[in-house]
Parts: sequence; structure tokens; C-alpha cells
Amino acid sequence: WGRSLKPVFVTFPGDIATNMTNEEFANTYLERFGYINVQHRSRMPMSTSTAKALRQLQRNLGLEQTGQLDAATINAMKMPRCGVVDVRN
Amino acid sequence: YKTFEGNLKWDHNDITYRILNYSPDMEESLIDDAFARAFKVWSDVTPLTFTRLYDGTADIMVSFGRKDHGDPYPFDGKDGLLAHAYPPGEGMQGDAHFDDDEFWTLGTGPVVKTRFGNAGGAMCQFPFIFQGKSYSSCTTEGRSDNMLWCATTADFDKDELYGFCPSEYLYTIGGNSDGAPCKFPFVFLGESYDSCTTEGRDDGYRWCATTKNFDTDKKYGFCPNRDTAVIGGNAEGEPCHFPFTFMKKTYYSCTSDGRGDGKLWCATTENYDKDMHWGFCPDQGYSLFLVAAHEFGHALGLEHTDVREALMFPMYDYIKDFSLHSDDIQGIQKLYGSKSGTLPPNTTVVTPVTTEDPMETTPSPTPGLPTQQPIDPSQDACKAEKFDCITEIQGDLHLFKNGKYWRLSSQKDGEINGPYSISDTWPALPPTIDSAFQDLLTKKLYVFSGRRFWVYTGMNVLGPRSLEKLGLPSNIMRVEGALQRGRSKVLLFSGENYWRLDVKAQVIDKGYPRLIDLTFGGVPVDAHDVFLYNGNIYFCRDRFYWRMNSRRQVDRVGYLKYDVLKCP
Repeated sequence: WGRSLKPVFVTFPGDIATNMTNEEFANTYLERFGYINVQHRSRMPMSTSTAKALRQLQRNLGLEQTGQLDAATINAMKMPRCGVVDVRN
Repeated sequence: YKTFEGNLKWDHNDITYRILNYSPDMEESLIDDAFARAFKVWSDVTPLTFTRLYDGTADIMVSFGRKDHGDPYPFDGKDGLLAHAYPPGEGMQGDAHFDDDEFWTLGTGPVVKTRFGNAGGAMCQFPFIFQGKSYSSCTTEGRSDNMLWCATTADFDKDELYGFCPSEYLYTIGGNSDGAPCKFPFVFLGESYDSCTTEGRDDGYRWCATTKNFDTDKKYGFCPNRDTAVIGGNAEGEPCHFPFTFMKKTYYSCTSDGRGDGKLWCATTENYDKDMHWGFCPDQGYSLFLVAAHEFGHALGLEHTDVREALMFPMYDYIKDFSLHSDDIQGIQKLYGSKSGTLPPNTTVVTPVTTEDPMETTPSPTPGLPTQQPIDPSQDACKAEKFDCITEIQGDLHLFKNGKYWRLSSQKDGEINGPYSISDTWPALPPTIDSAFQDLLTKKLYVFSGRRFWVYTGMNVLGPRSLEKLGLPSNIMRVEGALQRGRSKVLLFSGENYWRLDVKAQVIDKGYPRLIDLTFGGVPVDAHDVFLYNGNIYFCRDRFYWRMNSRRQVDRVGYLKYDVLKCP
């Protein structure tokens, strides 16, 4: 009982979900749904433009506008949703 | 609300849609109904109408698919992306796609519609009691033929109402076998199969042959999912296998072990470590109605809103008693105006110009009936959205609406005469007529309105009489259509049923009622007019008709106004 349990994760065949980090997942999401303009995106993993995009996402989804990838934001990003982009030109 | 850049919208209000395929998660009629209700969400608040096509190209093509499904935006397996749709326009524009790796329900768990049994196709009731034991899914208990069944009330022991659950032993979906059940074992590419398979396909859909040998007969269909089937993974449609072994541990129920996302899964064989066959366990699922209503919003021209409670918010949220949010209503009415006909600002209205003076038309009376002059020439049959009743009388098509009727001449190349007053020609009749037919032998005119009917012989009238006098049941509220079949038989349509009337004996033949969709496949079951014209049967709903030829094939769906009345 005193021994901590270490969860073991396996890769399920045919499962599309990959072992992306939250940061990678967020970047993919922001690109896919139009919050980051891919053409002008900074190479930095969490740049100013990402923070701006996160604020816009948080505003759209009614979350606190922190510009940070906090737990509420990542949870909202993982909610079931429509595949049409949120932000266009 | 937001609209697409340039306010993309349809340039016509009579929108058509076509359902290209079905999900194995729900029975076809439930999917049809969910889509129809989703369209109604929008037609309730706009002048838009939605008509389903069964072939050809519709404005909105609706389909289910998995992962890469033929457009540049692949789906992502279970959860995450649920669906997407394109704004109005040609080609793929306007189309709506639904991820079939989701578990499609009505939002509150498996929706299991039964077939056969004694419950008239009712839904399974879970849990139900059978021989004192509670069941939360379909079962083969109590049967020796291994067929899955469920009770349709909470207590089978008391009510004894039951039906059979979807399975490949009962029917298939799509394919080319008209819903025939699977035939096991069957041969495919020289190999024998004892169950549905995904072999030979790259979209993950399970299929089977409906004859012993696919290689020779090429007959197949897709397998419906059982209520206990897993979703996604690599064993979609297979049931969980309990107990199963995973990392040398035995599991007796679904588990989230091995996953970082907390989703429940199970193995579909005894040993996951060895076979690695798995899928997600059925959950509440996503409401196809709610997701479709959202997607159809895109297909009509609405973008995502940031109003959390609105339908066009990008995230899914189950709502039990759905009603359209004011944000959605304002958005769609900006594009198309309101139901009452109010037009959106900056919309140019073009009034049709009549080039012919309607006063100059020379009406010709219904032969054998009192001559009448048109009572209101400004009322054009072409302006009628739909008619109360359409029938052929003395070779001419007669179209009835609100106390008036028009006559489509069979002699003068489809010239439309009228409107005439019903009360002037047939004084005993009420202004609203549901259906009518002229008996081929006696030339008597039978007219139905509500629960009554009249019989005209020239100017002499009998009636009104109750429908029950013809042997029709007392719960029939109206007769919606009448079709001559042979010289003394007429089919009378009401609701989803039809009866055969022996006109000579004035009785309903034995063996009736029968279900319309079993005899007349592919026509709307809620047709409000059914009539015979030029040897074809026409089923009308709103302004559209489905034409069925003598081989009982629907060979055309079109506009009554343009195709039959030849309106400009």
C-alpha cells in the first residue's frame, strides 16, 4: 500500500491520439482553428504571438484571458468540437 | 454571431439535401429523423425549406466518414473533432461530414430501435426485467437461436413486449443487397469468413456478403453495430470480451488503464497482450441531432459564434430540451430573413413581371360539370406553395386549394385554367379537400375531407358520410391520397398506411392496412398528396414531388410547379 503506483501508458494500435505534449497539442490546435497565422508564426515554441492567440481563444471560449496555456485552456481545447475553424481573415 | 466573409449564402430558399450513407450506430430511420429535425431547427425561423433527394446532386450532401474521408480535413478518431461542414456554394461547398469514429446517439446513450417482435419497432427500454433479472443491453437469454433481443418496456415479465436488436443476422446497411442479412460463412477472395470483416476496405467499415460467395455474387452490405459494440480502436463493431487480459492482469469490465486520457476501453478478444484488438466502450455518445443542427448552420452560412449558449458555439454540449438561441436566430435571419417573410436589410426584391393579361385567359369548364368563370384571375396556380388535393378528373389534372381549384388541360398542352370556386361546381363540398378520385367505371367522383366523404354523380350528390362507412378505422383523421388500381380498386392513403377500397362493393379489402414504405419505397411517408397522372404515381410534400413509375421505382424528384404545371 505504501508503494506509489506508476501508471503505464501503452500505444494502442489504430489510435490516432499521439503522445504530444500539451504545448505541441496547443500549437497544433491554434493553427488548425485559425488563431495562429501559420505563415507568420514565430519559431519559438510559446512566443508572444502564441500568447496573443491564446488570449483570443480564451475570449472566444469564455475563459479567463491569461494568454497562458493553463489547465482550463488545455481542457477546453480537448473538448469535443466542430472541425470548422473559429477564426478566419 | 458571425457569417462567412462576403456573407456567403444560398441564392434560393428551397434547399435540397441528400444523405449519402449511414452510421452503423443508429438505425437508418433514426438518422433520417435526426437530420430532418436538424434542418427544421433552421426552417422554423427562416423562409428556407429543406427537401431530401435520393439521387443526383443536392445542395447539402450529408455523409459519415472516418479519418481521411475524401476532403483535405481528416477526422481524428473518437472524440476531438466530431464533424465539419462547408459554407454555401457549388461542389463540396454546403456539404456536411460526420466523424464515424464517434458514437452517434441522441446524446444519452445507445439508441436501439427494434425490428420484428411484437412492439411495432419500438425502442429498447434499458434496463428491463426478464425472468426477474435486470438487463442493461440486448441479450440472447431465453432464446435458442442466438438472436439479440430486448424488452421495449421496463418489465418484460409483466408487459411481454419485445423486439429484436440490430445485428448482422437481422439486416445490413447500404451496399447492394437491399438490407438483406449477412450470410455466414461467406467467401471473399477465396477465404471463408464467419463474421463481419473490414478486410478489403481502408475506411474501417465492417461488411459482409449476403450470399454464400461474394467472389461470384458480389452482393454485400455493411454491418449494423450492436449496442454493446466498441467504438473506434482497431475492432470497431466487435463486442468487448470479458474477462480479458491486459499487461498480465485480468479485467472484468472496461478500464482506462494504459491510457493517459482517462477514456474507458476494452479488449475484444480474451488476451489483449497477444491479439491487441481493442476499442472504446460505448458511452453517452454525441447527439447526432445537435451536431447536425450546428453543421447545417455552417452549410447555410453561419460561422462560429463566441456566445457559449448558442448552437453555433464550436464546442459540443448536450442540451436535453433544445431551442435555438437568439444569437443563432439573428445570424440566420440576417442572411435569409424571418419565417413571416421579412427580408434582411439590403436585399433587393425582384417582383416577377406578368407578361400575359390573366383576364384574357379563356377558362374551359370541367366537362360534364357546371360551367364556371374564374373567380379571381389574379390568383395564379403557379404562386401556390402547395395544394390541398391533386387528382385527375376526366383526364385533366385538378388542383384544389382553399375553396378554389385549377384545371390543367390535357388537351391544350398543359394550359392551366382557373381558379374556379369549389362551391360553385360542387356546392355540397367544404372548402378544404384532402383527396378525390373519379371511379373509372361509373365516373362517380369521390371526394374526401377530414373524416367525411361525398360522392358526386354529375350534379347529384350523396353524403357527407363517415369514412367508417367504407370500412376505414375510426382513428383515421383524413385520407391524404387516392390511387386508381385497376377498374374497381382504389388505394387510399393516410399517415404511414394505405388501404385498398373495392369501389364496387364499397368495402376495404382484407389484408389492409399496409405500410406505405414497404410497397412504395423511397417516397416520403408524410406526403400530403398522392395521385396518378400520366401513368405515374406522384407523392407530394410541400412544393416537391416524387414520381414513381409502373415498376415502382422513384425515377424523378422535382418541383410540381415547374415540372408538372410548367410554370415559368
